[in-house]
Amino acid sequence: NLTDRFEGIVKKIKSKGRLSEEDIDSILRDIRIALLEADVALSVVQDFITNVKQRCLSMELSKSLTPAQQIIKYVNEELTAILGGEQLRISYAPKPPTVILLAGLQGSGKTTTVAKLGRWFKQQGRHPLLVGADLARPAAVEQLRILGSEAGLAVFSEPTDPVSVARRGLEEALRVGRDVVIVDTAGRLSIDQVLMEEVRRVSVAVQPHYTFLVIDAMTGQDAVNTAKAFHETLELDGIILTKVDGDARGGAALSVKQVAGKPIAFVTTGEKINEIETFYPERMASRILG
Amino acid sequence: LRGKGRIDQQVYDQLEEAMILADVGIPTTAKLLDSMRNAVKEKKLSGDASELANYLKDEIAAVLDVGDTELSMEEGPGNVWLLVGVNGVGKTTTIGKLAHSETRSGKKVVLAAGDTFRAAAADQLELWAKKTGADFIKGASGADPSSVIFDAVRHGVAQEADLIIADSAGRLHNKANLMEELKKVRRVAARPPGKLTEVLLVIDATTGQNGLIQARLFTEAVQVTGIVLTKLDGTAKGGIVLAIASELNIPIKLVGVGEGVEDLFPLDREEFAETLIG
Ligand SMILES: Nc1nc2c(ncn2[C@@H]2O[C@H](COP(=O)(O)OP(=O)(O)OP(=O)(O)O)[C@@H](O)[C@H]2O)c(=O)[nH]1
Ligand SMILES: Nc1nc2c(ncn2[C@@H]2O[C@H](COP(=O)(O)OP(=O)(O)OP(=O)(O)O)[C@@H](O)[C@H]2O)c(=O)[nH]1
Ligand SMILES: [Mg+2]
Ligand SMILES: [Mg+2]
Repeated sequence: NLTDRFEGIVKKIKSKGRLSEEDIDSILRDIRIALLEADVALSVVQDFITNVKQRCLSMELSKSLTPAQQIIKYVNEELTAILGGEQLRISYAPKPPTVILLAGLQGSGKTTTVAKLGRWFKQQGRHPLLVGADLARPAAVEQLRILGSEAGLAVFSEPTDPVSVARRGLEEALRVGRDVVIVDTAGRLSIDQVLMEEVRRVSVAVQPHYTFLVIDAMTGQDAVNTAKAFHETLELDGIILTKVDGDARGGAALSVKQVAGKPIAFVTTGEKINEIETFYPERMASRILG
Repeated sequence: LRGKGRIDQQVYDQLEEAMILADVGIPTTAKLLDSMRNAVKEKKLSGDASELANYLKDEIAAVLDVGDTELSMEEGPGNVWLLVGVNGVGKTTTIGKLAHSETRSGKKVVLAAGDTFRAAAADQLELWAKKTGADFIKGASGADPSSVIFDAVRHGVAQEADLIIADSAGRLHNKANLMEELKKVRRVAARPPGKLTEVLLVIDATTGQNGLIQARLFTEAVQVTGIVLTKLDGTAKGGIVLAIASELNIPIKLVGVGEGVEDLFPLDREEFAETLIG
């Protein structure tokens, strides 16, 4: 693990009041490598290292920790602080329904997550309506219908166009008294201008109270491009990190958090409908550090 | 660092950054840059920026030059291609595209709905079968995927189909029980009268370093014969395939560049290298 890697370098550091800048740079070089190997975006790593270095330059050597352990402690704290911060707590619209919109790249886990959120809200005593606004992918609506029916959740869709479906879904929720609407959208590339415009128009049509970017935990350097583009187009309220039951280090979590500046609201931990949970920044921080 | 036999540090940093941003990863990037530095030291290369970039592109194309990039097909009916990979990478869509290109080139194709787990997986594949004129075999929802594939192969051979393309459920490689299930699927797919001629691992171009671990574990479990790199039409560069090719000696056979039926092409190594370091 990271501590063992450093002990080698740091063995030659004698106990002084401060670490030399050279010692700190050598340790931070290894941290930089660890973060890049964990898929944290390069620009995010650079900013992160700069900030940690500042802290290291003014640190007093601890009596109980080696310099390496101390720096790792700082790194862990810094990671946890960036990943955590303001927790997203769903506050329901005074005039229902509360509208939730999910967006993201192809295959990231949106449709599955819509159903999971539906069940989650139902457990909170709400009456959600799932809206299948992905009319592009073969059998996408069918997928949502099956997932919804397995969890006793209502699903609305019609074969018109995504913006109309979303709007009509909202009308339907109002008509029958559903107090939460969760809109599934088609996967799309952040550089596809036509489809980014389409999801913007879906957002305008239903005025979501929460817009979540759904991102796969195994995403690499591309995470910043995705986060930037979706945030610029939709103004995100939060992030949902999927497939954390895999063994990817999950550096994308840090990248997306840093770029969008919005909380990681949920993580999903499997394919079953109950496999969604709150995000724990400390756990993610140590996972990223490896 | 300037002058003869030396590389301008700025040029070096730019090339390193391009590779890191492309998900090439630290070990492979270091290897490629070392090779470049040695070539300059041995005066085989000047320190000129464009010459260095071209050298790197050639090296990248060379790394990818492993194995047979043709899709393997033997004479007679019953060729089986099995698609595997983690969740959401593009297996089912890739099968649709393969059905299209193979029926276009005169082959009789059967699609086997080997994903018996995920909601509407069979429906999704059936739509691709309809679209491409391929035959379609599915089982009951929740059925043993091996039995569906077995039925599809038997049906295919009876119908003198050249090719049975088998879908499998997405699964994370760190789930031992799911990898065991896949091993059984492969055994059954390889059983006569079928001839298992390709096990294609689908890798999403947005995947980071985990892609190498995926490749290792899927190869260990089911002897992957080729990689399909999907979603290259996005901003992600898919650089992790360099490590996969060089460590596991597996060819990148195909690239997916969109969601349409024609958006699948053989890998062009030079073009890939060119795009990788921009
Ligand atoms: N292991 C695991 N698999 C997941 C998780 N979330 C989703 N999946 C799987 O990932 C695959 C893709 O999920 P979908 O919900 O279809 O993804 P999507 O974003 O709606 O895909 P598109 O609509 O095509 O963009 C499916 O096989 C899901 O079962 C998760 O947290 N863990
Ligand atoms: N842009 C783009 N999207 C793709 C490509 N290949 C697949 N997709 C999309 O990625 C999403 C997932 O594709 P699937 O074929 O369902 O992936 P899968 O691996 O079968 O997913 P699971 O069976 O759930 O594990 C769909 O929205 C596809 O349209 C590609 O090359 N480019
Ligand atoms: Mg979907
Ligand atoms: Mg599939």
